[in-house]
Amino acid sequence: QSYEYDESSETWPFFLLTLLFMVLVPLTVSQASRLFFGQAVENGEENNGQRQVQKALARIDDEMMDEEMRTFRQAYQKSKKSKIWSKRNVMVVVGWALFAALVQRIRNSEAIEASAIGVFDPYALLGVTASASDRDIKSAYRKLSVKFHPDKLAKSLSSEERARIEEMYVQISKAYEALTDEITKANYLTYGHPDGPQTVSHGIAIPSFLVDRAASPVVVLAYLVLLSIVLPYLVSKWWSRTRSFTKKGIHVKTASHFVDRLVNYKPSEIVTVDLIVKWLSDAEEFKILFPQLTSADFEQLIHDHINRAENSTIKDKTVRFRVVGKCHSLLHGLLDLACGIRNTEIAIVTLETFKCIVQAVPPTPYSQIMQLPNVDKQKFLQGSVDEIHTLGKLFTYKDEEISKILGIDDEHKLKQTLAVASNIPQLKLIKAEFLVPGESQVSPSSTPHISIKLLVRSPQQKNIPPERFPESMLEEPQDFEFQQNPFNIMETEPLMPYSYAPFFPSKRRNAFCCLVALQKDAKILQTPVIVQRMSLENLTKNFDKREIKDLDTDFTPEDWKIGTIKIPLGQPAPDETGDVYFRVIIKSTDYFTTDLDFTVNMQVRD
Amino acid sequence: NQALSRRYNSIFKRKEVCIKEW
Amino acid sequence: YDVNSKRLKCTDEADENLQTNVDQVNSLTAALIPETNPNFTPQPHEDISKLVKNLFDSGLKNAKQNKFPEALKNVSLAIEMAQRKRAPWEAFAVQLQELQFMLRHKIDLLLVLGKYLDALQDLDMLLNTGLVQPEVFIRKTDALLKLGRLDQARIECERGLSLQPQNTKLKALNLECARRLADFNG
Repeated sequence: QSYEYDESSETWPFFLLTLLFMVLVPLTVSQASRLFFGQAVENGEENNGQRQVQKALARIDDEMMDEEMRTFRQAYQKSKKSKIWSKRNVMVVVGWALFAALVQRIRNSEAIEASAIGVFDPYALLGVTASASDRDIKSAYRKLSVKFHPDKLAKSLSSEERARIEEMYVQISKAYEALTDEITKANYLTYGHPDGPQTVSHGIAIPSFLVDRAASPVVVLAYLVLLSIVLPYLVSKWWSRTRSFTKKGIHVKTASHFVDRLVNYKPSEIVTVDLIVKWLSDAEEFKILFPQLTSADFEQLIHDHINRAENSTIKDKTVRFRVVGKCHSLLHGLLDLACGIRNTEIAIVTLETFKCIVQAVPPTPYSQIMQLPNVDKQKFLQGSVDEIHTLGKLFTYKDEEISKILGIDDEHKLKQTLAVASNIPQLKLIKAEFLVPGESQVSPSSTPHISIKLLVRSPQQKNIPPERFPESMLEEPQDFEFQQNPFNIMETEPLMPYSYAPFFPSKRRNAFCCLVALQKDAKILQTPVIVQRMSLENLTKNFDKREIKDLDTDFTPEDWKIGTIKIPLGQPAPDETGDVYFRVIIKSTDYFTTDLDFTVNMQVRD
Repeated sequence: NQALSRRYNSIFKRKEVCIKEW
Repeated sequence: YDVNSKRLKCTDEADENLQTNVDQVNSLTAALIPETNPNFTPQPHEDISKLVKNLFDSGLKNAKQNKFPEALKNVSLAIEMAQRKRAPWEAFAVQLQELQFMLRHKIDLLLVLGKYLDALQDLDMLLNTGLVQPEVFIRKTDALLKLGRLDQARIECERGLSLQPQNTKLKALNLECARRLADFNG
């Protein structure tokens, strides 16, 4: 009926200590590992090729950025990457400080010490270690009993001292019995004391001052506030945040707006980048960020960004940067929805819009050239006798001619431009087929996936016909692990390095979006597969098309890395035998380059 | 029939967009 | 509702779909009012069919005489007439077939006369109305190549080939696309 509270503060420090320990240890371990090991993995710098490409591009990216962009990026990166002074690290430090304070308090607490003394420790009493043998215990006992035997005491001792020594003798005898005599030993092991169960007290590990008359209303109030105000507020905030964003990370209102546009889209209207930008400008995310601006404002800001113009009335550049930065997730969300509605044209133009926004280049037949730094647009458009639209074509000319074509007089600037141009990855298809792991062909109702072997190359490099690569280089491993999960091979590739995108508000990595459509109805079949891992080491090879004349002498296939993309198919093969044609589209999100767009035949055979 | 007619009448606008884009 | 013109008008807040619906109702009304036959049927009107056929036939005759610009004019006029004069309740299947038939001839004339962009629009129209056949893709690839849209040409060619993998013309066009793209990409 009566509750004993922790009057002497004996128990609650331990309780708090345990709680702190349970939280601090995993937190400290995770923060430490993030601090020391996180860096290398995140940067994908494990691969030499990736590192080289990244280094080349990062330097130019940095040089081409204007001051406002640099300030913005630094601010953004600081808030994301302050590893040392993050909230979590501060919490860990404070936690350990509290821990130390509690330990100190326990040490200094007399009440705890008194209880500790009451604990019966036969080993300490006999002066032996816990691992002492029976013989050691016996000899220790004999020695001590001789020393402390009541009959052997000197006559000159006071009565208190005599009582104390007698007590000692009793304790030593008990200790000896606890370690040797069976019954006493059992008692000791079960109850912690040779005499059997001692008094055990149960109480509540809360210091009494918390439940005293004076403090208890405060405690009750604290509970009330916690349960009826703080908790509901936190839960509702979390819930509404979860509910208001879709799985892809866009606001539900934005998603429903996109779906509305997609469903009401008239096939007679040609999809253009302008149309996609118009759809983007109605996104809820923008309204939340800048409630005082209208959709027209956002549309103008995005157009200004793409055309590198200043027509908007909003002069604050950070507004533009934030709007443009948000477009990344919005476009991914739109792409996903467009694939869900099975509209191929919209999906493709969404990816084109992505490139326009990342590179701040309008969609023209010359976008591949315009994405390069230092290009004089006037000179380029007026000059070219031979129509140059692609990077590959540009590199058929000598460096001096290129400087004239692009209108770049400065040598350093020309070097920059050529470095960027030669490090933009191009994909070349070597082989594409439907594979069913463990089987030699696609049988009815099986689950095939599309296996694509490709060559990542630089626009500067000479073209290598796919036939030049022997079958042995394109083979898949046939072990059980591969059959279980054929997609693991993509995980072995390194992360793509940071892109050259000095106009985009944050550092970003290139990705390849893979779309699959059915040729019969020209409609997309499934959600896009985003590939973020691909080795770019081929880009570092010196294979200039202007220098290499003969593939037979200068080319060794084994020097080149073959990339693999595996696309799972969302549905099984048809039930009947026959040929089904699929169109596979693989587009880069960051660069205007030669993307892949080809047909694969699924030959369903018995 | 009306849908067909609308689609037919959109040809002029489509042509304009193509010229602008290309 | 305007009693004089017998037409509906949308308020400013109307969305696109409502506007389309209202337009449809208006054109239906406009076609119904001058209709004199109380027992009209979906059967295509005799007079209009004759008019269209006459125009079209004269177009074909012009083509046989290699007078292509006149042929194009007549065929285009025939199509215009069919689109404008026919009542909305006339059998859709008949209208569609007639349109597709005439469009195919118009496209060939456009290609001969070098009006590739117009041909492309008509080809897209054919595809949108469901005429998904290799012949359409052959012409579309050709038009796109002539317009310099090499990537798109190859894509259309591949789609055509997926319908008929052994089509010789498409295979030849495919090689042509590959050759021109190789040069385009340096």
